[in-house]
Amino acid sequence: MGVIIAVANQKGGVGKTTTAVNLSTALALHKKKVLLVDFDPQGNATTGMGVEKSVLKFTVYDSLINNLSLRDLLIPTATPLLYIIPANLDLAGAEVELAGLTHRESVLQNKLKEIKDEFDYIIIDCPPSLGLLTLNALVSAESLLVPVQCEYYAMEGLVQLFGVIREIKDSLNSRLRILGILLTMADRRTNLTQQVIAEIRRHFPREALRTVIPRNIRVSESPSYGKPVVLYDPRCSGAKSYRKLTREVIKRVQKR
Amino acid sequence: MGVIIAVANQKGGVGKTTTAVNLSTALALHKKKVLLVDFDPQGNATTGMGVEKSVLKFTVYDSLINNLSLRDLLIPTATPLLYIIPANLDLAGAEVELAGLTHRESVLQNKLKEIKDEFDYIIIDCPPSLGLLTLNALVSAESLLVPVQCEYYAMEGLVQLFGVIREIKDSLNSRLRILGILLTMADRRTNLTQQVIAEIRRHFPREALRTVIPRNIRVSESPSYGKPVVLYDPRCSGAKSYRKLTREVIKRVQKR
Ligand SMILES: Nc1ncnc2c1ncn2[C@@H]1O[C@H](COP(=O)(O)OP(=O)(O)OP(=O)(O)O)[C@@H](O)[C@H]1O
Ligand SMILES: Nc1ncnc2c1ncn2[C@@H]1O[C@H](COP(=O)(O)OP(=O)(O)OP(=O)(O)O)[C@@H](O)[C@H]1O
Ligand SMILES: [Mg+2]
Ligand SMILES: [Mg+2]
Repeated sequence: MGVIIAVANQKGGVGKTTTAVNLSTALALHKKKVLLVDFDPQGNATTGMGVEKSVLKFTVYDSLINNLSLRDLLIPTATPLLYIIPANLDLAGAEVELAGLTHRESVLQNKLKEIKDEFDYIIIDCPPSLGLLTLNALVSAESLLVPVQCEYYAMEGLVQLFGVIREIKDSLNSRLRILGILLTMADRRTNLTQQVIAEIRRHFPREALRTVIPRNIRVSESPSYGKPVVLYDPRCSGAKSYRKLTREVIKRVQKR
Repeated sequence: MGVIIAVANQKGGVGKTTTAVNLSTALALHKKKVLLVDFDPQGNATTGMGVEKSVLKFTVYDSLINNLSLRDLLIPTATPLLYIIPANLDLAGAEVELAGLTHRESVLQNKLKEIKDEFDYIIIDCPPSLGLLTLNALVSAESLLVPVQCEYYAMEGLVQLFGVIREIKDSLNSRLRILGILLTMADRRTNLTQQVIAEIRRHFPREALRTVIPRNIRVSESPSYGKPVVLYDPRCSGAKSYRKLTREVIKRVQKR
């Protein structure tokens, strides 16, 4: 019974793609069958998994607008048990094209129904906005993972995001729960990081995950090799913390 | 005759707001009369300039949807000659509400016409997307400043952005020019930064600005004090590089 986790935060550059790519890969290394859905027109998760965008005939756009089934779109990756549904610039058009439909916020949910049971986990990487694409992901998911950079502006956005989550729970998807808030790019030497971590743990004691992802150059190098950092440099601090996150996510999902 | 500069890049977290806030302030310190338009529903530029969002009665949203004039919305800041038009969450609604209008991409342009000549510079901070808000900014502006983080994913987005710019020049705004590509959060000690800078200078020799903004903790601390880094810590490397950027921008604008 596939657990659907949306990785979302409208603040840009907080580590959504990096988290989606590494969590998916680490879950597959735990022998879970995983589907990663790239739901950002930038297609960073597609590139981060080593898929060449320019040769793709079909992407997730074709399931939303041209009614292709997701089963026809998924591509195997270098990691056994991990599959990806790629994205490219076409997806930017979907935001406008979906707006005209009656059930515009549940198009992805209906598509995922067809294949949900074939996977243990489905991870959705969202774009940095609260538009129709992210809305579709939040309606489809029962769990939400929110990466937050250890920076001031990133904290500001949380209040807005949690307000939108409450609205979605009340009207469109009562199953949606916050799986956790993940602190990313932490540099423990700085006061700012310490203040943000303390602030988040104070305001969101239940949601804040124990795992904190450190800032680590190997993490930002890995996309240029088309590999998640857990494969690119398994012994670095970034890879270790993403493996720790994966164990914490598995435990939190089992508790539900 | 106000020069309108849009600060845009659909990639998230590349330094758009930090650049808009510091460039605006440094231009005002050069005795230019400046208007900063916060055009991101996150309202980070509003917070970064020390404006308390919760007490605002009107924001830029009211000019787009309730037809208030921008002159009624601008607020003075702590820096003489610098004014801001604030934003808050309401602006997120504008993306959908504008979609139904006939000239939906030129609403901001028409509003700016009324006050354009009262300022030397108008700086627009854009959200991390290529939706209707950013489109309105690109139709209003004659100059585009593109911050790019010294990271792999940030480079990937440039190809998409330049494709959109070409379309806008051909159809909606023939005056639009790229003022420059600004490399941000550079850590010269890493290979990744060196590679990205070399790659950008090779692909975009004319557009790449000479000024490079270093990664500097004082820059990321400044928003929590409601001040741009050029006021918060004028002697740090981040502030010095933003002052250098400002001199380079003034020169490039004069050459046009
Ligand atoms: N722990 C880390 N240490 C160092 N760099 C990191 C880390 N996590 C992410 N990065 C880098 O920071 C940048 C932003 O991360 P990423 O692209 O994953 O964020 P995002 O939230 O998906 O961005 P967007 O809002 O554009 O979708 C990327 O260049 C990435 O390589
Ligand atoms: N030169 C720098 N050194 C260190 N930190 C920086 C620097 N420039 C920006 N930052 C920090 O990096 C984060 C991202 O910057 P900023 O919010 O300006 O980017 P943005 O492109 O406006 O993001 P968004 O896409 O969400 O609008 C912020 O927390 C900011 O304080
Ligand atoms: Mg991303
Ligand atoms: Mg911003």
